[in-house]
Amino acid sequence: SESEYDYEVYHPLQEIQSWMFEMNRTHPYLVHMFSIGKSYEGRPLYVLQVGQMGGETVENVTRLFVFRIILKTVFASCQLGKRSRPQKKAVWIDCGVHAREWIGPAFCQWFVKEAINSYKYDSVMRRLLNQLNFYIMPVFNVDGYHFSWTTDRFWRKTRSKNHKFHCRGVDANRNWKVKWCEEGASYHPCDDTYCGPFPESEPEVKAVAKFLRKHKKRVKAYISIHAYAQMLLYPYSYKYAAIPNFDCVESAAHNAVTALYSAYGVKYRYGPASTTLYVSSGSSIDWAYRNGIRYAFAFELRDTGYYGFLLPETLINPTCTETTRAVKAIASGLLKKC
Amino acid sequence: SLYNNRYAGDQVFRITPGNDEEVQVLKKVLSHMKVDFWQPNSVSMIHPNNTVDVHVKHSLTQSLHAHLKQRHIDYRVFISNLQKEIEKQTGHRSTRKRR
Repeated sequence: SESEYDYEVYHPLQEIQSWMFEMNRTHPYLVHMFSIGKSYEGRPLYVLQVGQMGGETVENVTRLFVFRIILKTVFASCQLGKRSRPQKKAVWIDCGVHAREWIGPAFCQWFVKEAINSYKYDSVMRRLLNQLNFYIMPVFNVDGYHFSWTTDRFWRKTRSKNHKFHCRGVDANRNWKVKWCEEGASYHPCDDTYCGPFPESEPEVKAVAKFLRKHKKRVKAYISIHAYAQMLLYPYSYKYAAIPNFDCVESAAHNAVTALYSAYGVKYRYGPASTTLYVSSGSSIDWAYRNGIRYAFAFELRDTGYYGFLLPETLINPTCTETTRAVKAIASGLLKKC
Repeated sequence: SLYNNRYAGDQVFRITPGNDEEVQVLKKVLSHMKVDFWQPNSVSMIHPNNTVDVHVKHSLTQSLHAHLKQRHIDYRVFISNLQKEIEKQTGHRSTRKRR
């Protein structure tokens, strides 16, 4: 059950999905679970919408829509006129794009738990959940993650097949339609940075891109959780140029890493991905930015090269605690003007 | 044991090429070895003074040690036995805890 769920261990895919169902069942006013499609191997791509509902579920939306029309008509005739409530802004967070980066899914689960548990007593989180929706995808690359638990702990890519080569999988962070398969990506199916046969060839990437396109008016921030390097990166990845709203994004990143540091004194580097890390094309943060999401970040969580992908479970708590502060700082920034 | 013990004796090297010449040598050595790049993601992204983390099969560790020593390229082993580290991460404790 939810109270016994251990957020300080790594969980296999099946346990994460059961946990999602449980959170959806036990918190109907804060959590809504849905699927945005299927993976290459046919697994559902589940997302949790976390936020104070207030009629946001589909049935309520329909009912609310009809009710508003009636209300508007009545009030319009009586000049009572009352402005209907605007749709909530949203923040998208995906974890587990690369299968071996297990701290990602652990963070997504941790953040959901923190958001729900602190809604009542933390005024910042309450305001965030009242004014924003968080779309949280604990495991983006479901096939790869499962494979990393059963067969190859250091698998990175998806699990799609290539008819001409025996190698499997595409790098899901080189498969987005933005400067696709140029510098920092590879055309060779056996490489770890293989960009795929064509943009959005991976059903997982296509499903997320389709969802974000559909909700582009409401999604104001995109966050992708990776490991390991202790960095907070923002566009561009594919070129050495500054983004148009550089000042706002830079200050948001600065605030985020300052909030993260306040937890345990861990320093994160931050800046444009191309200069802070390296140039790579076809990445999700560049795609999100180009598709109108003005705040797009990729976190590279702990550590900087002591455990690498094998971050011990004893470090899940501090890593997720500090990262939650950073994500709250970014989300809070959305509610202010920049 | 986990993953059928396939990582026993595998190591992760952290290599820091100091200049362009060392970068070229390192690229050449690693291109001819089947290694798994942890950071950066591929051989083409190796730059001077940027650390390179590579997972090396136990059968290749001695050869990589020899190459790096011979060319005086700065490196250290940051995981000396990958299988043990994996066992520690999700092996016995967490299963007991989960149960």
